[in-house]
Amino acid sequence: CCDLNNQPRGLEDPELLARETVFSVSEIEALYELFKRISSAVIDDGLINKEEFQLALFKINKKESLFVDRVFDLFDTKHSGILGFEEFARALSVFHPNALVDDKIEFSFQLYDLKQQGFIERQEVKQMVVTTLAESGMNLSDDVIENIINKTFEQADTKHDGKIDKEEWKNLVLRHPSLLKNMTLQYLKDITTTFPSFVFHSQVDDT
Amino acid sequence: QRNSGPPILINAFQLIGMSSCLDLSGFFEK
Repeated sequence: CCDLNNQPRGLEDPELLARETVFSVSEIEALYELFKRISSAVIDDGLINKEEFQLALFKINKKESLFVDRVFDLFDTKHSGILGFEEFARALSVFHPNALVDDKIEFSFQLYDLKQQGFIERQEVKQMVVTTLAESGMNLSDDVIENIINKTFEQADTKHDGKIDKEEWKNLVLRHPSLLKNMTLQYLKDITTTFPSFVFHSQVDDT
Repeated sequence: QRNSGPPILINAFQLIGMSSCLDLSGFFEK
């Protein structure tokens, strides 16, 4: 379970992760306590599979979810189908209140660019709206959905080409910051007080 | 011709944000 320098698997270099994320070394070590809890929920293997990810981060127990799949893929930067601690920490860093707005804009753009074409197309927006309504039990007519999407594209698609590119997305969210609300988890600031047991395993003095 | 229904106030991405929201709050409850 441990490597030669006696650090737990996945937490080999907390200082490097702290330098490359918004978390401090202590916060990285506390985040590892959260990671251990999530990664042992179904299979205690030190890795987060999609089922554990869905249970922990979305509180839904359905077989398939468009957003769970998309968010999991964005966390899974090594495309292995499972998340190691480094991937988990780097992705969650974007959701920290202190993360750069540009990083949140980039992540949210990729989240909504379902087909990863470099732009968000109308059909993708409709698919996401229909999925959201279905998951939340809301029932809106197709006319109302089309109207919402029309209005959204009137606001966002300033180049009038039927799609939203990254520049248009950035302009839209800067005009409407509430669209990034789902990109910030305020409680990540409390990670060390929520998981104080990290101090028993800490191998570094934080600065 | 008058527009019949109420004006649409919600942006599609506000709606989508409801489903695409991560929720780790259960781990942070005191």
